[in-house]
Amino acid sequence: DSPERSEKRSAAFRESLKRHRYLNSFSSRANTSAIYGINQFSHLFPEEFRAIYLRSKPSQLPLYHKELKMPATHMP
Amino acid sequence: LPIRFDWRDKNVVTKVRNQQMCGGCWAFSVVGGIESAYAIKGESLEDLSVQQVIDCSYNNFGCSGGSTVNALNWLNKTQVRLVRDSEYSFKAQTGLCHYFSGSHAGVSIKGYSSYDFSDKEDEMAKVLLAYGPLAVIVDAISWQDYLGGIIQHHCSSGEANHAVLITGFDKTGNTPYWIVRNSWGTSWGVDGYAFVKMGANICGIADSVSAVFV
Repeated sequence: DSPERSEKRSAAFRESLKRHRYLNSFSSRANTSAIYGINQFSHLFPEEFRAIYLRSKPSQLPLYHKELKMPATHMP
Repeated sequence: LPIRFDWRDKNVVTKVRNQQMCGGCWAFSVVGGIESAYAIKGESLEDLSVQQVIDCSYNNFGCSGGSTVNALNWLNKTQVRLVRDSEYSFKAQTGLCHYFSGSHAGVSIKGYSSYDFSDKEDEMAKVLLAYGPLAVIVDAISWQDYLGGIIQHHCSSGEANHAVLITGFDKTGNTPYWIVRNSWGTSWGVDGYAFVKMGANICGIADSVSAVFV
């Protein structure tokens, strides 16, 4: 990595550590709560992470009703 | 409903995969659902080609993103047969669609159902039991830092951005949760899985839910 790129990664990592502290501050109330920390994405800024990995688009869907029979819809 | 159920216990869920730098989560989610539906039907459990869906689903954008519902709509309309992963392997980038002859073995779908189950997660669990793992879209912004435990905060409904596969649920403890297979490799989360609290539409997990029939 170039020095600029290396510094960017370090900055992203430092930001990740701060973020983990905030996210984990909610966890102490119940021991089943999620834990957040360093993983393979800690060198990415959230914007970079989003741009690479969060690329699914939701669809507007009808609300499910008990009366609906699942296989009846969208059948060929 | 049973208090715990996981399709993995029936050996009908394929292993966790890694989408690498490709934004093809939507394809991993849909293909995972088809693999399981096929195995639940009594056929063999095998990895089907995610790359085929990424390259050929013309109503999506390959590794630049897509929708599970659009992918299922394409599979249903075209009756394309998904071939084995070994015959059309994952390249982590969008490529040209490779066509196979009509006689080539593969799995096509018979139909699918996509609904919004918000406020109806018990009904959603019944659908999971009846039809197999569910392809869903969640808000996964905070999942960048997830290590384990039950996700209960830090994500919202109505801002879905990542497709995953629900394989089961567990209501044995104080906090019931969905068992969610991701496509970020086994080193992420709990061996590639995440747990999301049930009953409050956490991360919008019930907003966009698809079951597939083969």
